[in-house]
Amino acid sequence: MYLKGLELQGFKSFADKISLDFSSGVTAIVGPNGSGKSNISDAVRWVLGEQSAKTLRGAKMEDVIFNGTQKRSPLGFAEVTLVLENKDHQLPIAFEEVAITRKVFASGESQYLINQSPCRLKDIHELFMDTGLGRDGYSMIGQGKIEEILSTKSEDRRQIFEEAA
Amino acid sequence: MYLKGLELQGFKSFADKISLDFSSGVTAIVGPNGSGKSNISDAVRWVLGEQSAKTLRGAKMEDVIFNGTQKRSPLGFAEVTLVLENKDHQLPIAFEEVAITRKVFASGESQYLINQSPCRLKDIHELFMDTGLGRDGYSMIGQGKIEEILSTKSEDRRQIFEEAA
Amino acid sequence: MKEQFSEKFEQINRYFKTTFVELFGGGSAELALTDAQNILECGINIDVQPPGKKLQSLSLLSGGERALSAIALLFAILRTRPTPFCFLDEIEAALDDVNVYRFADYVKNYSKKTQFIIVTHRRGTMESADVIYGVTMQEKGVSKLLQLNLNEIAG
Amino acid sequence: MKEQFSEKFEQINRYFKTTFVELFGGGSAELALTDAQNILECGINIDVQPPGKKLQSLSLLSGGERALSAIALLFAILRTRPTPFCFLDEIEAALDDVNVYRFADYVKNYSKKTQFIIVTHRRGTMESADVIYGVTMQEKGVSKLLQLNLNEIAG
Ligand SMILES: Nc1ncnc2c1ncn2[C@@H]1O[C@H](COP(=O)(O)OP(=O)(O)OP(=O)(O)O)[C@@H](O)[C@H]1O
Ligand SMILES: Nc1ncnc2c1ncn2[C@@H]1O[C@H](COP(=O)(O)OP(=O)(O)OP(=O)(O)O)[C@@H](O)[C@H]1O
Ligand SMILES: [Mg+2]
Ligand SMILES: [Mg+2]
Repeated sequence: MYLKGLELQGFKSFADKISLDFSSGVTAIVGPNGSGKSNISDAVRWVLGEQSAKTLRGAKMEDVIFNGTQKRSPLGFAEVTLVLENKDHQLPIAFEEVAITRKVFASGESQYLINQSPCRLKDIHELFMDTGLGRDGYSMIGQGKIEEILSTKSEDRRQIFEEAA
Repeated sequence: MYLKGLELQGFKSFADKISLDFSSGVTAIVGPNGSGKSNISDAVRWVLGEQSAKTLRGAKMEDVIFNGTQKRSPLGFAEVTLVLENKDHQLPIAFEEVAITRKVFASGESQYLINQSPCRLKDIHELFMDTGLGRDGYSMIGQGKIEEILSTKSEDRRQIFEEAA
Repeated sequence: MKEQFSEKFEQINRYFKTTFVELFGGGSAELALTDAQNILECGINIDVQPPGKKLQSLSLLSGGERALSAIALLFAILRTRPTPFCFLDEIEAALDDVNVYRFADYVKNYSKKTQFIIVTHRRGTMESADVIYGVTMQEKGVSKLLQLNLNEIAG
Repeated sequence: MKEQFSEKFEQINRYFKTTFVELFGGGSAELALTDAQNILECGINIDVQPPGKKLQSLSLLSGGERALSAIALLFAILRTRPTPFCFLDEIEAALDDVNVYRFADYVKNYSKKTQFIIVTHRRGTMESADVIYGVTMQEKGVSKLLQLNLNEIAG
């Protein structure tokens, strides 16, 4: 299983829709301070079902909606779609290509879709449960967070081995 | 008042004696990871009277003594001397040039000197008390510590303004 | 007591508004007391607006924007309460090259009144130095010091 | 339960000893349980010895040595528990240029089995990429994306 692509619209600083196609090897994301690079990894965490606004650097979930600039007004929703190739069926679902979509409106209402089929947040969590891509996995290391791996107090370490087991 | 020079011997990775002369403007310290740059700022904190081993990244004060490599044996003491120009007498002492020396032995015994005259740690603290160079000042920002300035909870901020006042 | 506090707060605030604009090349920032009735005990909010962006919580800013805001606040505090010298250990690590040059120019100007000793990996910061010391460990585990010229440093 | 734990611990430990030496070009490292009688609840010590140096507490290591040790441990965990892809956001910020290249080569090799998406400011890391996306904010506050070639990036 690997990431094919990502689409963002209205997510944080990505007011206009953008899409990325990932290399099967190494994809680098570069740019000046504050340009939006970490916002892209926030988008991936979010579409995979992140529930903590704090992990996404906000105070509430609606903080991920583009909130305007001095020249543009805020948008009414944020939407992210992640496309994965699933020929090995590592995701326990019949499809060979899986598109996960998450959308949130300024009203607070949320929508979740798997291959355009509405589902619950719970279904997205269950889909990725055995892939190590969950929130306790080591698949996403945030900015400034690499040293945390060294603080192996017994609670943290139990997590490493339980995740790894 | 400004820094003229610094001498280190046996302090952390500085097994052999070294000395630096500081520019009155900007002095840069460069070098590879682990070469000893931050150890130099640890030496300045230490000679100015730092009492917390943790601030110097150790567990006890004797951790600042060069503890040997695969080819060299540990040393018996660490000694640092800081020389300051004091023509404006910002340091409340008659001398126009002030040399502060701190020495610690593997036994735990410590020595402190001001212009080669033995004194107590307390005397060094009092000498620098009104200069903003104390431990609550903003004269020394450690590696990875710049963001802490943004966490202005009321206890921290009271410190800023009391220091600044 | 309260007045002295309030006066210092206003002074730092005034400097912060200036240092921020100088380092960011625009935008605006200010410090705000959360409870004007209880200034000795309430918290302080730091409101930051990078050029062209809207005022948002500090947490939503990028790593580099937070570092540069912290540097602006540091310089505001140093102007209110000058120290004879200042030791900075890699405080510009999160800044991109353009911001490192802004920081380096700022330090260069400020160094007329305050002596700076800066540990750095960044070329821009090195270029603002009057004296450069290189620390090396040719013999593993043992530090040596040598004075360098900018053109001797690779990269 | 205890056995499964112990087995996983040994596996991560074995990988860590290797990844450390690969990234540091020498030295040694290992994980140690603080209480062999109570492995499900005791702490773990991380013992690290950069090349030529003596074994010391992690806290005495430099910023760059700690970051590189953390990266070595991360890769050991990933080898024990592979994930299909891995997102890294500026994890090499504290490394000097020589260590960035070691990190970049390591990722390049590892990317045959695992897909990496890396946010970076460092040239060495960019050179290991197969695809590079540039994020810009020509219109302030609005992010745009464009695909780049290495030779289009200044620096
Ligand atoms: N909901 C939102 N609407 C509009 N802009 C937002 C929103 N949330 C965050 N931003 C903006 O996104 C920018 C941060 O982007 P990001 O953290 O991705 O930067 P970055 O490219 O990673 O920079 P650095 O190199 O400094 O880490 C901030 O300026 C922030 O104000
Ligand atoms: N008491 C000691 N005896 C010998 N070596 C020591 C002692 N204390 C610390 N060291 C060594 O000093 C080195 C750290 O030096 P320092 O933190 O100054 O590095 P640095 O140049 O700042 O690197 P970086 O760029 O990664 O921050 C470590 O390798 C550590 O093992
Ligand atoms: Mg970022
Ligand atoms: Mg350092």
